[in-house]
Amino acid sequence: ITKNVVHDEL
Amino acid sequence: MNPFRILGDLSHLASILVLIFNIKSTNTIEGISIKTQVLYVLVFLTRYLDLFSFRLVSFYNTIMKLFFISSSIYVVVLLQRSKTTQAVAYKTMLLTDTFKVQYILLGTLIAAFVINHKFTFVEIAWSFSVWLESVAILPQLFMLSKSGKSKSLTVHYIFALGLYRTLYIPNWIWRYHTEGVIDKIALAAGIIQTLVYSDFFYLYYKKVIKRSALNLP
Repeated sequence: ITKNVVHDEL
Repeated sequence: MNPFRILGDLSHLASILVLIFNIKSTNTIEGISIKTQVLYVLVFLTRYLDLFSFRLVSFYNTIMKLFFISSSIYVVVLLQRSKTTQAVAYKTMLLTDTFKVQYILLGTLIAAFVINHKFTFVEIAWSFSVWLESVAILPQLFMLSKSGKSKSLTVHYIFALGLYRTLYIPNWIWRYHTEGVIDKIALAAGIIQTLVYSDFFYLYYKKVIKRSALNLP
């Protein structure tokens, strides 16, 4: 499965 | 975290606080598009859904998200409140703020379904939010092109907004060189947003700055 996307930018 | 991003986020927040200060101190809303401000609230609400998942990225990230959501909602509250305190200005705003946001909402929704990192609700909402932010200033741009008057949209607001957008580009370059990672969707939407903003700034310069220069006694 594709990695869980973490959005660390606002 | 790099200085470009911190400065960019702070100038983004500053632009909202400047707008709030302008509305409250001059007690006028002339030239502000309520549609654009409502779209900004939608941008933050759809982008910061992860606040509810409690998988917090960092304290800074969380506190800034709360600031963005609350301050952008407060701008809309102030604009709505002017319905009673300055009915004429409010009516004028509605008459000149005529951009059809349906087109923006539909277009960005389609873009979100087609281009996203993962076909999940949170990721589609995030993608919708970045596409929406890139075009959210269009109602404001059209309003300015029609009316040309903009007491509340001071140079400080425009400058802070532009600085936020401008600083995000070196932030992405910095991150690419230090972490080798880049979010392609955020980059694409960010470039579109920077182009739309530069169009807005050119219009603002032509309409407001040069015009006021002409009015000098």
